[in-house]
Amino acid sequence: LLEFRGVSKHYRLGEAQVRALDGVDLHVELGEYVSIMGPSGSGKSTLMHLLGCLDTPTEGNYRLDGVDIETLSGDALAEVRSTKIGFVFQSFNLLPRLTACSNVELPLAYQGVPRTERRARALTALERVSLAKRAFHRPNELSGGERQRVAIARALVVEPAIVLADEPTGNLDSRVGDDILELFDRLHATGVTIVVVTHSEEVARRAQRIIRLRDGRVERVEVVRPR
Amino acid sequence: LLEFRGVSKHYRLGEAQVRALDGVDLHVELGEYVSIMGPSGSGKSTLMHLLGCLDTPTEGNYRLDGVDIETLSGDALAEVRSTKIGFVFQSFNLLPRLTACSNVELPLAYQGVPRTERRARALTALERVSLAKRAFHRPNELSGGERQRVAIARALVVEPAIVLADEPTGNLDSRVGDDILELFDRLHATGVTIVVVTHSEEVARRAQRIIRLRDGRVERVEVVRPR
Ligand SMILES: Nc1ncnc2c1ncn2[C@@H]1O[C@H](COP(=O)(O)OP(=O)(O)OP(=O)(O)O)[C@@H](O)[C@H]1O
Ligand SMILES: Nc1ncnc2c1ncn2[C@@H]1O[C@H](COP(=O)(O)OP(=O)(O)OP(=O)(O)O)[C@@H](O)[C@H]1O
Ligand SMILES: [Mg+2]
Ligand SMILES: [Mg+2]
Repeated sequence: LLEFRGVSKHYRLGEAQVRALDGVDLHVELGEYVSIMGPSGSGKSTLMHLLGCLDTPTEGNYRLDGVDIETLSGDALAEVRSTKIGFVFQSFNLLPRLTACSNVELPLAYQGVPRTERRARALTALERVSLAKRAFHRPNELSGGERQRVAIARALVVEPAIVLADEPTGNLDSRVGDDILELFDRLHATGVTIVVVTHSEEVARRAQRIIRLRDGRVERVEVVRPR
Repeated sequence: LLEFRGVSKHYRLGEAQVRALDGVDLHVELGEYVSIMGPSGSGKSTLMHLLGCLDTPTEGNYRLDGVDIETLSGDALAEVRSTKIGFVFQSFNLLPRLTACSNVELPLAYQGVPRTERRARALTALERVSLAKRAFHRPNELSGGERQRVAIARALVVEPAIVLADEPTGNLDSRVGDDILELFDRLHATGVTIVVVTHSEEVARRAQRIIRLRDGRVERVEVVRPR
């Protein structure tokens, strides 16, 4: 389903070149649950942004669902992002002037979903992350873990085929974090493909495979449970 | 050293009142290492902002080093914040147009430290969090865990008497996270007062006492190790 072949991402900073990703081969099957681990700065978020079509590789090839991503137009890429992929950002990326509910409604608004239905689906999504009582707070009126959960609700509200979650439990206590992971388990059971970046071994082991990065490369892959 | 008596923090949102903190009594001794735990939304960051003189209570009294905080002028409060307290924010609060190094230099610039000395101290602080090689990147050219470490370096560069760190290892892998905690241990050994908010029991147990919040109140206090 998701396939990287020789994918690199380089940044130029003045004279220096930063190799955030350096020749990565990996694949994620349809319906698989994979976690990604590695030291801070090893390229995990960069990899997730490429998987989510939010950025393009400097070198190499990314094939998503049989389509080479480089061949897609800007519009087609936006279409893939908004209908197939739910992305939970490491730093949440909520719109500061919108309430939690409006932030969660946004992807549905892009899809032209009517207002009453959007509102209902957004409130349901917030309820699933135990945030219904904060639906009309703005991001600066929310705690760190509450913002993180709004970001999760927003990613899930379009019912995407692929969920890409960049450290989704980093700001959550263990009870609320477990609720989120159980939610991911239930989604996975319905056939959703899930990729989670995490710094916690315990969280990583909820997946079927763990891909470990180091210095922009795949260091090794572990099978946690067979398919 | 740090004493709350009956401290509350309420927010008004339209008709509703949110009690982020609700009648909190607590104390932290000079030179003590305390951690704060509790569910997402239980009031930890609110408590830290009050401890750090970044905000004022709605009710109750905060005495810092024998001084009632309500009696201090805006200037005097700013003085306390910039000289006595190093604050690591849960969402980092870096200035986006400054490099990591300039972000770390900022508190020293406020204190009138000359440019060459500021630069040297900032680079040393970045080195202590293993970030010397990213000193001239801007925040959007850094990973999540790298931004977190810039925030830590900035808090420590003024050599404060009190370090308030709101989830300082949330975005870090275990190796880098342990380095940060060992740095805090070394500071504590020199007499620095340390308060760390964390969602990890393991991180919390590095402290001498754990204060547990629930729904804006102190639920209980555990002694981890005697003074
Ligand atoms: N400006 C505000 N207006 C209204 N409510 C607020 C405001 N700021 C915070 N809150 C609410 O106060 C409560 C406590 O917030 P706080 O940030 O202290 O929680 P926390 O314990 O740090 O949580 P987390 O672990 O998720 O970071 C939250 O439920 C939040 O929604
Ligand atoms: N725009 C940029 N310009 C230069 N370097 C960059 C840029 N963006 C990221 N980097 C560098 O690329 C490396 C990989 O970044 P990335 O965000 O993928 O790391 P990460 O594995 O997600 O780390 P963390 O666990 O800390 O979130 C980092 O060392 C970072 O400094
Ligand atoms: Mg990252
Ligand atoms: Mg908080």
